[in-house]
Amino acid sequence: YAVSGSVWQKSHLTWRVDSFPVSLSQETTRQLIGSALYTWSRESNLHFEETRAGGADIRVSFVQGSHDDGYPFDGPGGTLGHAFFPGVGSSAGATHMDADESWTYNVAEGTDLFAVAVHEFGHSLGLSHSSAENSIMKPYYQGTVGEHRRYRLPPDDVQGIQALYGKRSAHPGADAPPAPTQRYIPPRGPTYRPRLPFPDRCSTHFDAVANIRGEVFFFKSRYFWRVQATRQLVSLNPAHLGNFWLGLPPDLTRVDAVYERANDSKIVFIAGGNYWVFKDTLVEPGYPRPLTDFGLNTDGVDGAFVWKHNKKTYFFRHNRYWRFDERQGRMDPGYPRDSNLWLGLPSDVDDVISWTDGHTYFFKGPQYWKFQDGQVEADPGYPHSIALNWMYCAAAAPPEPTQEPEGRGQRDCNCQCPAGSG
Amino acid sequence: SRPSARDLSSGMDWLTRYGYLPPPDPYSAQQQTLDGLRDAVKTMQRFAGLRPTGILDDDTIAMMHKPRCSLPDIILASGYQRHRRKR
Repeated sequence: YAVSGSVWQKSHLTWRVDSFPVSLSQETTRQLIGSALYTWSRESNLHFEETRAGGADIRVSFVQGSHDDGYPFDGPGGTLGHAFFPGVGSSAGATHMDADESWTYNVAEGTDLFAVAVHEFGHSLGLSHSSAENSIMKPYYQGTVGEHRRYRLPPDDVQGIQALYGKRSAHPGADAPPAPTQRYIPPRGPTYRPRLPFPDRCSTHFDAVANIRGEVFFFKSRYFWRVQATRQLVSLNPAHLGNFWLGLPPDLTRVDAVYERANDSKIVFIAGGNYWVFKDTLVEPGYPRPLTDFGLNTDGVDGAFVWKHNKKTYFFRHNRYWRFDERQGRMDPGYPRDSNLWLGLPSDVDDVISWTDGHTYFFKGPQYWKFQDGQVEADPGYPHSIALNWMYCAAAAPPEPTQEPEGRGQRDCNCQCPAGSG
Repeated sequence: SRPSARDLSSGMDWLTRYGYLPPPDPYSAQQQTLDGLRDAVKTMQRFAGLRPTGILDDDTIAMMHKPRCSLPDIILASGYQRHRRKR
């Protein structure tokens, strides 16, 4: 076993379920949670009591996607849950389960809530992941562990919890909660679903890129990645568009351009010939509206951004661009113009941002171009790789020789060489 | 078989997320060495009960795709220590 280094400084702990899964009843969920805690108290000098009041020591909630604790969930499969170690701070004892899982109990299908809860409560009590063969604290989901009242912790975990809190005293407490009276029957047949095929951020081309509140959002299909102002990628896995931006059509497969309006900080999504306006993450009523509202007579746009030097919105389509004045609500005269006025820029860009560093970045395919503060000519040395400089991807490793040559001229060399290198 | 570039990339993501590789440092351009990657794969294989070859083989990739807990396996990430030293 492995310990986290922090323990509860008391042996009587309270618990509470703050939210519930859709696939199990509230009563069953509470029974399984109470029983999962009991597996730990049965072997140690710990006691648990359910409370309906706020401020419980161990708080269980079913949440989905990004939920502001640095451990975003990723839909069905993948990550199932996590819990915070004991200690100071508001997160201590918080136990989160991925609401997108199909939570079940003691059946082969779905994800067994009891098994995952026992594991996560091990973290809540101060245990880290174990590599021991039969430990419940192995990081990988191992399927159902059977009927919850019969379950006993494996020896490695018993040693771990007793090292932290001591052995149970001579007078055991109350029995485990009774078993649920009915077994859960999955509503939609087999619930096993493979992990969704996320786009690979290291090889994909992005549909749209936007600077929203100082963070750069990279959109691809129904997913997006976020890069903070410090250039830190918020998560290596993308978030689902519909889990964050509420109100886009569920059948929308991609967005073409996104930008934050200069005059009111609302966020505009463009897909095909339509656009939506968001206040924060919620769509405003009355959308979608047609792009003709902007005076655009195209079938769509490739990119859009607000240039910080004049607060005007630029729309790009193929080899032309337009300039829109949000305050006046109309297109500036003299547009469209040829996009090659931005020197060094290819046509048909994927999108454009004006970022907090003052520079303008154009994205196309796997590359991007940087235009220095207010300049209309690309910096020398560009384009650079989006994957390497924005997406935390490794450069491709050079091929390894298949056979070690013994010396120049002594023997024929059998190496894998780059094509065309002779 | 040799891992594809995609497997290698997602494997490195996985190893970083679960504490086997240090997180990328946005303030330096230091890249991961092949030796470092091999050691990280070995540690992960040992932890998962696989043969510690250091090779990102099919069994290892399959293990990386198994449903699991979100918390890292190796808690003492070097990134944390690095920032501690800097302060």
